[in-house]
Amino acid sequence: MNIFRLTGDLAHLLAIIILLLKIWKTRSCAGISGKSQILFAIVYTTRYLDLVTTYVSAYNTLMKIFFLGSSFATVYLIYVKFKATYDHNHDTFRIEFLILPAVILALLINHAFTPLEILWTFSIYLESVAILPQLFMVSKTGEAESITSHYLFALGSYRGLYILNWIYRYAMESHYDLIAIVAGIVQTVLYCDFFYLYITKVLKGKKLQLPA
Amino acid sequence: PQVEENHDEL
Repeated sequence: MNIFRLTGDLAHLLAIIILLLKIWKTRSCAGISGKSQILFAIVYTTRYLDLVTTYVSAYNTLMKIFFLGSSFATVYLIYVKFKATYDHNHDTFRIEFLILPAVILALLINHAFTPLEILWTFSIYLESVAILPQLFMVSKTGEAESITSHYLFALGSYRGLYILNWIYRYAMESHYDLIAIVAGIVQTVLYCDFFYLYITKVLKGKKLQLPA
Repeated sequence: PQVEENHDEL
C-alpha cells in the first residue's frame, strides 16, 4: 500500500458517499445516469468475486464489501425508490456498446484464460468506460448540479491517483500490470474535459454549464 | 519486473 493508492481509494469512497448522500438527501436522482451506476455494479461484481476465495487484507475485504453494497444500493435508489425522479429521457447511452467490446477485449487480451482472470479483465476494461453514460447525460442536459460535479471530480481523481500508484509501484517494487495501467489511463483521459470545466467553473462558484 | 497474477488492488 502507498499514499497514492490510499488517497485514490479514499477519493473513490468519497465519490460513492457523495452520490449516495445526494440522492438520499434530495430524494432525487435527477441528473444521475442510472446506466453508469449499473455498469459500476457490474464492474464491482465481476472484479470482486475473489472476495470469497482470496484474502488480501481486512482493508481490501472491507472496501470490496462497501463498493459492492453501495453500488447496488445506488442502483436500487435510482431504479426503485426514487424512480419517479429518474431522467430516462437524457440517460440514453447504449451500454451494450460498452459491455460487448469489453467482453471481446477481455477474451482476447488478458493475463490468463481462466474464468476469474477473464472476469477481472472484463471489469477493468468496463470500468474505464463506465462513466461515459454519465458524461453523455451531462453533455445532453448541458449542465450538472455542483454536487454531481464534485462526485465526478472525486471519481475521476481516484483512477488518476492510481496511475501515480502504478508509477510508484513500478519504481519501488518493479511491479506493473499493463492491462490495469492502459485502462486506467483511458479512464482518466475521459475525465479530462470534465476536469477542465470543473476547475475553471465549479471551483469559481459557477454552475457546470457545457457549451450547448 | 513481474506481472501480477493475484490482484491485490481494488
